[in-house]
Amino acid sequence: PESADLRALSRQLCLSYHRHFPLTKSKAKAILSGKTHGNSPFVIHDMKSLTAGQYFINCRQLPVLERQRSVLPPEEPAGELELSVFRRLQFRSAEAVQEVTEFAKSIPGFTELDMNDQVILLKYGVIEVMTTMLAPLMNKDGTLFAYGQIFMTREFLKSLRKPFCEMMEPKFEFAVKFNVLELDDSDMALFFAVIILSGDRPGLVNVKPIEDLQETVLLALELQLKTIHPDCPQLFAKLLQKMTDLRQLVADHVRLIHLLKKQEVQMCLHPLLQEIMRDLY
Amino acid sequence: LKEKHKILHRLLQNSTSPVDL
Repeated sequence: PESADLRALSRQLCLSYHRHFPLTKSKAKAILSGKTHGNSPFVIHDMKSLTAGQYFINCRQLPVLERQRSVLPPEEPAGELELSVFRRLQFRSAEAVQEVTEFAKSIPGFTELDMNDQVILLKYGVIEVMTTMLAPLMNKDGTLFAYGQIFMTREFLKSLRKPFCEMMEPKFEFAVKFNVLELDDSDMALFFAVIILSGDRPGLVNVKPIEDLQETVLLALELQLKTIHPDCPQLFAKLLQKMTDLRQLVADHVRLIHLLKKQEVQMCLHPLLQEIMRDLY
Repeated sequence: LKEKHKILHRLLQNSTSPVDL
């Protein structure tokens, strides 16, 4: 493909990234660096602030005033609260699956692929994309949740009872290293498309058209990184290495979720997430 | 595969109306 075509593809995917994902890397960066003109997130750093803040976890774009005058919900025992927060975060994850699906459908050629293959590409790619999407929402001290309305500290997440305390720490470790790459929104969009269009997922029927699509996106990504980050010639290679880390991270995450399902009697996994995680690894 | 991934399948086919999750 001509470089003009590759640039057009980058622009198209970047537009789709902005259209489908409510908290982009640039928005998250603004919130984390305090450049949102007084509209700073609610900080959850202990059980008390969790009780107060959990109300917002599943609320899309709650107005600031409403947030400030909110009435605290009745307190729940610590164990119950952890499960209830986990349930709310699951709903957000299910929404994110929808967002990633819409983004995937906007990749030129994706919807023309075999329907069975589209399902497999999403099943295997969606948690990898969501994990990567989480990285810009994190810094070494904590993570944004609920469309940037909440900042939950890393120390607090580590202090939760087992196995909940083990869920986020590997994501922080990945995020801190990933954020060093300093990708921008358009780089992220192309990287997500590369992840989704992986031709080596188990069970794919027609691999060739998937690999062809991925090859074009890879060319667009390589061109873009060379243009936007000329001072970092190794960036493309470094980014591709992250795909291996992501597979391990997702495999560990799925194992932990299966363990949770066994250990927590009250835990109910969202049907969409159940579908995705069943027989995944 | 379609039977095991009904919601995912629906999300892929249905682009306009919101899917009841």
